[in-house]
Amino acid sequence: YSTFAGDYKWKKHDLTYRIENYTPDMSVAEVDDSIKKALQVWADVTPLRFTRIYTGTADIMISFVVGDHRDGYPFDGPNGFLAHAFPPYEGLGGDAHFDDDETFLYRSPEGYNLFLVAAHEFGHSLGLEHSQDPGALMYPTYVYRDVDTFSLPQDDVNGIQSLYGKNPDI
Amino acid sequence: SPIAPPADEDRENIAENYLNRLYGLPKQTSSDTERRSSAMSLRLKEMQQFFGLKVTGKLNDETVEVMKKPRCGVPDIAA
Repeated sequence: YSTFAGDYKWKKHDLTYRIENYTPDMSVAEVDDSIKKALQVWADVTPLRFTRIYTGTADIMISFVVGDHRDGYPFDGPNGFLAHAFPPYEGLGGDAHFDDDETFLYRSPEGYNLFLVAAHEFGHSLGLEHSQDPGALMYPTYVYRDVDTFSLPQDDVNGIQSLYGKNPDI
Repeated sequence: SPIAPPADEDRENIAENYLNRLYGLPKQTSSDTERRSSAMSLRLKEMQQFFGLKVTGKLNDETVEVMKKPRCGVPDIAA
């Protein structure tokens, strides 16, 4: 695993997230569930806790955008770059952007599984860089995994716990 | 009908865009091709090393295949 050089980690354990808009590929309930589960992947192994808010600015702002969306990192249409997220800092930090030119799906292995893409991006939102371990969730390229049996690979567990410690409830 | 660009040019473009976006390859601003080629080779080596490919600094099929895979847009190596 790898973490961002510098002190890129949240100084608090209670974080907020907000879903700013939705992809037309999935129902609202499916997007909500995918995002919630993707954050829970990280909460399960750390003291981090996530609360959804519906107005104002959250620590992690989530949006579906296309092309140049004015953050200096334009998307490139279908395939290629699927999403990106910023490491923890004030403002844009923590925010996750999904390329809405992709087809995001809920359970099907076709298209791109939103839960898997989001779980990876939230790793960045929390301070993890890309891992060189091909089995890690934080490996840069997209690989479909069975979402019903998904468990966070050990490399990612080690990475996130190096930043925030273990889940005190376990 | 339109003439397809040569495959090599295609690969070069893919590599340039990829390395520019993810490995800090500066955008081409001068006609100094030797300097450009050296900068690209260096970034290619970094990329090949990151993905556990054979580190040659040269564009080969294996490297281009990795570049074509769908992926996250966050750079692999911190600027």
